[in-house]
Amino acid sequence: AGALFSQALQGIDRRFNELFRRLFGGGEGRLMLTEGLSLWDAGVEVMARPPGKTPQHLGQLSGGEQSLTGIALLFAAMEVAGAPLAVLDEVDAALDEANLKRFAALAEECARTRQLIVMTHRRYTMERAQVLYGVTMSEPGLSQVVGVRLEDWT
Amino acid sequence: AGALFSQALQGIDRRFNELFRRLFGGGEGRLMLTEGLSLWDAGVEVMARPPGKTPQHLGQLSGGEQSLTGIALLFAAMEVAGAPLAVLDEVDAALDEANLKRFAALAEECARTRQLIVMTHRRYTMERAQVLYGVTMSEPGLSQVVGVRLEDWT
Amino acid sequence: MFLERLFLKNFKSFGGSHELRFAPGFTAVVGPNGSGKSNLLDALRWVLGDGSASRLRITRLGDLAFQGSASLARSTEAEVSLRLREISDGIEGGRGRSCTLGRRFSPEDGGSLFFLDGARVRLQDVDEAKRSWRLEGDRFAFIGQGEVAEVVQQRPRERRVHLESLF
Amino acid sequence: MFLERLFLKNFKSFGGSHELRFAPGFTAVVGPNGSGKSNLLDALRWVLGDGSASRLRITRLGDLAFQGSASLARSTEAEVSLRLREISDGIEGGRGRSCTLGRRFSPEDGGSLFFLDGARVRLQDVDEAKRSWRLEGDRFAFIGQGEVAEVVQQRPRERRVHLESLF
Ligand SMILES: Nc1ncnc2c1ncn2[C@@H]1O[C@H](COP(=O)(O)OP(=O)(O)OP(=O)(O)O)[C@@H](O)[C@H]1O
Ligand SMILES: Nc1ncnc2c1ncn2[C@@H]1O[C@H](COP(=O)(O)OP(=O)(O)OP(=O)(O)O)[C@@H](O)[C@H]1O
Ligand SMILES: [Mg+2]
Ligand SMILES: [Mg+2]
Repeated sequence: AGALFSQALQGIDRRFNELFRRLFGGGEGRLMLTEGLSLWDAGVEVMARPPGKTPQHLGQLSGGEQSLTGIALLFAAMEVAGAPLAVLDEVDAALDEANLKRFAALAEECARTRQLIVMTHRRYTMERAQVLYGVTMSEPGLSQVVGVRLEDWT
Repeated sequence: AGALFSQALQGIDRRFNELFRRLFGGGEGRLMLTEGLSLWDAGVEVMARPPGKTPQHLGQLSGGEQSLTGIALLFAAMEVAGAPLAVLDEVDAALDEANLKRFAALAEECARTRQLIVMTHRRYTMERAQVLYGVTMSEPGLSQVVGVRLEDWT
Repeated sequence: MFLERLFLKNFKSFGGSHELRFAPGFTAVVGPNGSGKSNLLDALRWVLGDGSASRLRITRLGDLAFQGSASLARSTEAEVSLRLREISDGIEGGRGRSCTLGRRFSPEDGGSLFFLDGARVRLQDVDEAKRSWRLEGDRFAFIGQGEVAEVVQQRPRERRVHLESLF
Repeated sequence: MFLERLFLKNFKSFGGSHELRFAPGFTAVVGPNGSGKSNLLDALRWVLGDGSASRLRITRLGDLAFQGSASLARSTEAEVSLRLREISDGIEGGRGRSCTLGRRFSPEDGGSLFFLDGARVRLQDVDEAKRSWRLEGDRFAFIGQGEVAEVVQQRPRERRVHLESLF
């Protein structure tokens, strides 16, 4: 399991960098396996450098930059793991318009190889969906699901 | 200090309920001082019931409902405390359009008695501002502040 | 494989019976604050075997049952079922095999019951079925509301465990 | 009272000198992800005496100094100053009294230095000035990014302490 994972990690690292550069329009994202005293101590470190910025401690990234980095890492890991499905609840909440458009395009492409179910308030994201469900309250406290025409939500 | 605070808490409770009902369009929000073994154990419990819904454990509220409840509580406490200033960093991120409009109207009204500095991506919020600053990167890694005309951001 | 159909009955705010059919590709779920979008994610987690109170945003199992509204009485029971479908190779034009996972909570049962294609099974059987459908452990990535930055904020050891769960 | 003017020099991403004048009422700060909006909140916290690494989103004090860009060299020092203004009663049409708080970090100083109207002071003097301007403790409400739901998620005891800090 340890060897499998460090092999997989190299693949995730490569894919993470590709997706990071795609979502940020440049820069660099890397994963590193940090050896511990034992297999249990091993950890995965992340280096995320937006384009033109100096490499920094992840906590210094802005809220939107952290979201985008998280998305790149999760999509990369899913691809390498061959996960058949992802359910993403409002992962685009902190993204500005430019980043949101890039995320929506990536999600659409990702959904050609795996199933994606995405809860969102953002128009660019919902426009990419093949199936759009609207959830509303038919009366307070009682949810209902309806098919939605995109024009109602823009 | 203990007596001062439990007196103030009754005021915050009243104002919290008013602001909760205003932001949610109904329902009820209450604060309760829970007695502890000592003054140090005392705590403040929150009851938040959106209109038409049964009272529930706060963790069951949706993301947007939790944001709105937090905003009502913080504004109420600031008013009763007479705090001169509030800086709010993207508190409106999780709000849908209807809740966002009510928040923006409340923020504008609140800013008549105290100073409000609000970081936001949302158009309805920025439209209420008297002064609008745009922060951008003049080059990667280097921030700059510019005055903004609202048309550039919509 | 993909999730083909999700059925909910009295699960959280979904009083009564409800059905969703997902796209094999990209499905978006939209709606106002508090309408029930995240509750759908909770339903998926729960039917796939998750019992964590914090991930399900409850304090007791009874919180999963519809608490009632003006015109619909509260329920003491909750039920979710999920049909999984194999993506067909299309040679004969038919659909691939399918399997339906179900979970039901009722106070009399003292906990929740699991079902596989209608037959009562144990949690181990659900895990076995998930393995055969490549859904074992957390191979499916469920990112809850507000959690997307978590993988960036985690400690290296936690992140390793999280990523490994996908394999 | 209100914050009239914020001056930053080499503070985080604000390389070089920058100035903002806030409305006595409602000021909105907008801009793309990573442009520096939250850094302005960090500057306000820091100049008002906050030293918490987690609230300032740093690991060491040196992280506060501008790390450089293509055309502007990195800096080892950082400086923020904040002018507070009393809301005038308007009788004589003049502005109320003002006071300028400053804070400067430089590696040689081994920490940060505080200034009040240009004169070097200790942290206690800053606290005293804040008291006289009704800004003592956390009487101003600073809600950081992602923190608005915190007051709802806190335990009752933590919430009491948080609310009390406003008084
Ligand atoms: N057992 C239950 N019975 C009835 N209503 C419930 C039950 N459990 C939770 N709810 C309610 O379901 C509502 C919807 O919650 P949910 O988190 O799904 O909203 P959401 O659509 O994700 O909203 P947001 O956009 O704010 O994230 C909440 O108001 C909550 O009080
Ligand atoms: N000392 C420093 N020198 C240069 N850049 C820095 C420094 N400290 C932080 N930064 C950078 O400042 C940038 C802006 O951060 P900030 O959190 O203010 O963005 P923001 O405008 O709030 O974005 P968002 O909308 O995503 O919340 C980050 O990319 C961060 O890497
Ligand atoms: Mg939600
Ligand atoms: Mg920010």
